[in-house]
Amino acid sequence: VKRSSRAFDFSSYHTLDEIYSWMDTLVEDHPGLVSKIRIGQSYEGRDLLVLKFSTGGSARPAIWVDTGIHSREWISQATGVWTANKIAEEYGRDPSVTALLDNMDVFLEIIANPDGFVFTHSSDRMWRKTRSPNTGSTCLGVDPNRNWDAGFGGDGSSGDPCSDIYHGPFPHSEREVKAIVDFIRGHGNVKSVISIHSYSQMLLFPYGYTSVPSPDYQEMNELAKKAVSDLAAVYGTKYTFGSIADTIYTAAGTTVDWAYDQGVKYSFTLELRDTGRHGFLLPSSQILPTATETWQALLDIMVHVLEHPY
Amino acid sequence: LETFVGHQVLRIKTRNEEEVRQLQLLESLEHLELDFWISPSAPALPVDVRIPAASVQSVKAFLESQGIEYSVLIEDLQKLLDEEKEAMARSRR
Repeated sequence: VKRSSRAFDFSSYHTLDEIYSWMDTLVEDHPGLVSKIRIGQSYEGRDLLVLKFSTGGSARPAIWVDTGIHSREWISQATGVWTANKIAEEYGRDPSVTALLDNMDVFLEIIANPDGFVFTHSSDRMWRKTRSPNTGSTCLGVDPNRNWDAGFGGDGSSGDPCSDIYHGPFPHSEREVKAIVDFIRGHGNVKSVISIHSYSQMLLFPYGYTSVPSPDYQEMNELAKKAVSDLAAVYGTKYTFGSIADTIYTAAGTTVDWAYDQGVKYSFTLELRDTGRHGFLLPSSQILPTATETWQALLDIMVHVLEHPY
Repeated sequence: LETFVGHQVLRIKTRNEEEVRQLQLLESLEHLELDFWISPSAPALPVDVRIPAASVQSVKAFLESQGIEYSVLIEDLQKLLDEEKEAMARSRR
């Protein structure tokens, strides 16, 4: 019996193998639209897989989305799965998605930290970092959202390998980070980077390593305001928004700061539900509502990127 | 397999910069093995921290001695983890 991406239970959490297997069925179900790219290997040798949504052309302007770079934030990966399916299903049906994919490509890395994700399923549900060893320490792993070459080693990161915000020995030391760096640089036409985390319900943009406003602050702020407003219209979920440094705290070496400094203007990071009652242990019954409301914000950003070429 | 029996997650609400500084001091005390889910940054923002069973009383005593407001978000982390595991197994079945 042929498997179908439609038979997948989107309202449940899944293991890495289940998600990777589902990605294959999604590609099989949408052969003209979805393909799978291997952009590298994790420290423990797992494939780093990206879904490419494309209707053709070469090196079209593109949007990069990653979920779950912090492995314990399971709602992020689950939202990534749902979103991938949504993009595939809505092409040809939803005018915005259709217009988007007729002109741009979307790249979605659902499991940005596979070693950490597997570890959260097997040994430590609270694991956040990668699983690479650190010279001179018994503590494993680097925080992949402090490992980027953007204010690397600054405030909000730690030089202690045992810390959950350890920045690593040098920028892009983590294979999981380096793979994305190489991919985005190699592509050369990425116009937006959206990195999805949880929890605390926020939509953030550069900078994180400094409280100085970015040159595009005003436009990003307006776009974020619209996105969180449309998100809230679905279930009333309230998001705050603003620059990382202003809204939460100074955090050096983050994904979106690196992307922005590379010239990717529309760089955002989302912090999904909830506000703390369950934190990283958000019940699976909230996957569909979370993904559904997040979709509105994602669509706002993606359509804005399409309509504001640069 | 690491278990989290007796681990609690507290939500701490700070009212001023001094209380934020107190929490940053707490964060630096490695022997307590605290896991800050949301780190102390500004008085208006809540701080969520996972506390191993052995440190729960010490942390609560510290907060109370400083007059810092807190509430228990997760009473027993392992209980939630077990529920999550059960939900996944149920779904798979």
